[in-house]
Amino acid sequence: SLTDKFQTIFKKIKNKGKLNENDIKNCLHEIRIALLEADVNYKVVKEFIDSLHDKIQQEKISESLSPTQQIIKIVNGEITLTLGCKQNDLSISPAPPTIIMLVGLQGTGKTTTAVKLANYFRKKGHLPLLIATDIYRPAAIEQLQVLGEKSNLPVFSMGKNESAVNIVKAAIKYSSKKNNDVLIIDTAGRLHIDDKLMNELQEINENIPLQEKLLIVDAMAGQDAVNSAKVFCDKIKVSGIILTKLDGDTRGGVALSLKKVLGVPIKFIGIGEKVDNFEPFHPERMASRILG
Amino acid sequence: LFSNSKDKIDFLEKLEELLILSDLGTSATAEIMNEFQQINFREYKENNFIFFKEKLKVILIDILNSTAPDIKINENRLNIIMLVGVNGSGKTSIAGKIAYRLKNINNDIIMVPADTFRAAAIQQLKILACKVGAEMINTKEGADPASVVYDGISAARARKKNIVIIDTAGRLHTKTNLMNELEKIKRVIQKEANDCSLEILQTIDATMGQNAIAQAEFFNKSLGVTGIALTKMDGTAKGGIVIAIKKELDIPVKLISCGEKLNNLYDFKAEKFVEALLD
Ligand SMILES: Nc1nc2c(ncn2[C@@H]2O[C@H](COP(=O)(O)OP(=O)(O)OP(=O)(O)O)[C@@H](O)[C@H]2O)c(=O)[nH]1
Ligand SMILES: Nc1nc2c(ncn2[C@@H]2O[C@H](COP(=O)(O)OP(=O)(O)OP(=O)(O)O)[C@@H](O)[C@H]2O)c(=O)[nH]1
Ligand SMILES: [Mg+2]
Ligand SMILES: [Mg+2]
Repeated sequence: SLTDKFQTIFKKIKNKGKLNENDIKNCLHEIRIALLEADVNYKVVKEFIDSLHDKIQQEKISESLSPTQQIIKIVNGEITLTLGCKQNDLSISPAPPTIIMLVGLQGTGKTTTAVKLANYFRKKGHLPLLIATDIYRPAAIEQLQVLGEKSNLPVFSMGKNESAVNIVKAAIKYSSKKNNDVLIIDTAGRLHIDDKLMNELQEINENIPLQEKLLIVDAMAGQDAVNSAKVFCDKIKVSGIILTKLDGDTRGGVALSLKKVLGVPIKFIGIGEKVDNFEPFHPERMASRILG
Repeated sequence: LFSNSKDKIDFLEKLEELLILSDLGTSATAEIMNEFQQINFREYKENNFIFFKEKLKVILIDILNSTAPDIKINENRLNIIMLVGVNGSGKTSIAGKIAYRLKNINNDIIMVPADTFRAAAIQQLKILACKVGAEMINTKEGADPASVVYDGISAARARKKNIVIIDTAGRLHTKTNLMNELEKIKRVIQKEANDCSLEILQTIDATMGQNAIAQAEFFNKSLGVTGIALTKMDGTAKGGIVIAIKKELDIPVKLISCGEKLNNLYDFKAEKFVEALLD
């Protein structure tokens, strides 16, 4: 572990005072490897290590902490700071309904998360309505309907023959009669390089008053995650990220990459397939997980 | 990378960046970098480092090459192909694609929907089975997956089908009880069809990072993975994690899924894969 690697480096440090340049280089080398192994993006790691170098250089060896504890505390602090954000809850529209759209690459957990979100809003006293706009994937609409039924959450669908934006417009009309105040749109998984499907999202974004546009990201994602996320952000101005499948043992470095490069707040995490496997995002916990 | 490097240090740095960004991971990258440290750079700088692209290709192809056979259908016995892997990695889709490809050679396919857990998983496979024109075992959500597999094997024998394609539920490799469920399915297969040709394919999503190594390790330890199906290669991720997996666990890649249509399935060719990675 990183702690063991540092212990080896610091065994040789006898003097109190500032760490010498060579010690710092050794520490940074180990931190760099740890972050890359955690799937933090290569370019993000580079910048991060450079800024860490200055922080560590200014640090005086403390009397109460071992050098290892001190360095880990600095790194952990820096990651936590980068991951944190003031606005990490979902905003409610002043004029209902609040409309939330979930987007992302294929298989990241959008449909599952849509139901979790609806459940979350219901627990807070709202009347959510799920909207099925995945008109492509076999049995996608059925999947949302079965999940909705299991949790007693209503699902609006119009089959596969209407366009996504028309389904949403119809859902809005329907919801006003039923007093649904939160509408959650589940969209089809798509590649950021699929122009036709990216334009479908843009069309929804331009015609529907969306309160939140949430990018659903698989926590096991590797180096390319920032590239795809950036395209989603540029296309529809994503307002938040939900990281899924954190119930596994992935270090989840993608969180640091996305927050650093895009600045979009990570609002929630998925920690399982059940509807209440859903939690707010905790920067400090994520930081320790990434460092490993 | 290869024509813009001005000296050895610059080249090595760009090489490391390329390999890491392709998801090879730090240790596979370090080992490959080591091979390059040994070379005398001066004589190749004149050729704009093109020589190094070829050397890198050879190194990577060498890692990926395998004597493991492609997926072959043995006409004289029951052929069972089981798809396993973490949630959302493309198992059900590729089960349909494999059926679609094999339908052209041989009409005797039976699809087994052993994902009796996830919402509408059976319906999803049913739609693919219908598109392909392959039969599918009838079952309901909540049925015991091992029983569904048992039914699949009995049905194949009764209906004279010699290809059984089993779709399983997605599961994280860290969930011991779910991994045990897969081991139980394998025991059923070994008991009911111990003379069959068994292919256990693990789907790996090309967008995945280092955690895919742990996934391969655990699935392999539980079941013995005979091949990897690398999915979603039509995106911008390079899928280089399979190089790290081959290096560490010697599990070969057999299939590449390159899109969401039934015919977007290709046999893995190391040379093509490496060319695309270095592009
Ligand atoms: N373990 C675990 N599995 C999850 C989590 N979230 C979703 N899943 C599973 O991941 C798989 C994919 O989830 P979906 O909700 O179908 O993903 P999607 O993004 O809607 O997929 P597409 O619509 O095809 O793009 C399913 O097996 C889910 O049960 C999570 O937090 N943890
Ligand atoms: N672009 C692209 N999408 C793919 C590919 N393979 C699968 N998908 C998509 O990825 C999503 C998940 O595919 P599934 O086949 O449902 O994955 P799965 O592993 O069976 O998922 P679970 O059963 O929920 O664990 C779907 O939207 C598929 O259309 C591929 O090669 N390229
Ligand atoms: Mg979906
Ligand atoms: Mg499936």
